[in-house]
Amino acid sequence: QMNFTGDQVLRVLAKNDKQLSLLRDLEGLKPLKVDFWRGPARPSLPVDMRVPYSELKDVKEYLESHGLAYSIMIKDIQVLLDQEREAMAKSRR
Amino acid sequence: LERSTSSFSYSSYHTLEEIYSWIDSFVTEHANIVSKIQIGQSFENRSILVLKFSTGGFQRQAIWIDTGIHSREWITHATGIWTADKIVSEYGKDCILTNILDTMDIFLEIVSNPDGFAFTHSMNRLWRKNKSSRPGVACIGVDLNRNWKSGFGGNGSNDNPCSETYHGPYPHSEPEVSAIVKFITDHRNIKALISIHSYSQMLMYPYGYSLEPVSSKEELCNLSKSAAQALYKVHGMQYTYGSISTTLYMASGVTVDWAYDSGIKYSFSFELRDTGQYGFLLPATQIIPTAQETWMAIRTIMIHTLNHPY
Repeated sequence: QMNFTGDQVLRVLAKNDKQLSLLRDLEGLKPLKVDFWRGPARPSLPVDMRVPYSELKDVKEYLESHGLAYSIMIKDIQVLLDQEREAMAKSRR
Repeated sequence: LERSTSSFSYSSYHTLEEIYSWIDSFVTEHANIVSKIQIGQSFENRSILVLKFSTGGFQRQAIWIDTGIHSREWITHATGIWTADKIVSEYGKDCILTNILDTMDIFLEIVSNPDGFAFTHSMNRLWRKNKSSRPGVACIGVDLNRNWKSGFGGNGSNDNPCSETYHGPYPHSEPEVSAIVKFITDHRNIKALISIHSYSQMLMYPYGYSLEPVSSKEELCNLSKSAAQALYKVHGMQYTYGSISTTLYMASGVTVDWAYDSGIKYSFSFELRDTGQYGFLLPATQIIPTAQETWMAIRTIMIHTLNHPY
């Protein structure tokens, strides 16, 4: 199993279309590094993106330097995945 | 392996093997109303299975429901399994569902992307696409919800094989999509199509590939509203609804656009609940509440389809 320890999912709230296009640019700047769970759609909708641990510092700096407000929706994906596996094993037992 | 559905937990996530074993037990135990149809093979030669709920008749008007086209969205498969059980347990009790099944058939494909789903259990929990590969192409997988003919290759899809929204080399290139296309096209009497995804908490209708409203927009919008209201009453989950391109974003080559363009008027796509905490990794404790609310919306769409033949 691939391990996602330290990967986070950031929830970004873009204020306008300009900020939305900045998020779309990020996908180009970080090919295969940013995995949009909820893609950039419209300002009223949140954008969720999984960022690998190794890219977190860069991506957060990019967001902050462009005034993009974000919150950490999932602090460590692997913790959730481990809980999911444990719940499946428990159910099977 | 479970030998009967009685020990199967509908409030847990399951592997592909467990789901396929459950399907066999489920069909055996409810042979009077459910049968299993294999509509094709996946890229890695796994069976693509559809449950057929029918009380008789020949080539009746029917409703198609699919879950799991994006493999990492486990909540949709789990919702599909719960919905199958709900249909057999409510037939003869819920007069609306009984009316529907006395007149129409229901087809339910629970694992629309078996290779991707198996891969989420074996190697990569966050895999989304199928597992197709082509010579000379470094990356694997096509987004099965960008591979449909209508609007293929347009905005909101990607021609980069390494992207999560890669649309594939040509329309219906993927066996998982072409199996559904062939089945629905050969059937000729599917009157509603419901494709279940996760997550954004939305109920949407065509188009994704165009901002142009469909001719039935008003009816579909009103029906979405009713369905979202029925869903809300269960656990208070507030859905937004509208066409894909105006509610969410442009997305070309999606299932419901093809269905609508193929004459299936009542074509809807669900994006299931977004609690703002887990994305599509909803904990298993939320499987049944999510399925319960989704069922009420599906039921609303089905009874409308029954009452408005076309």
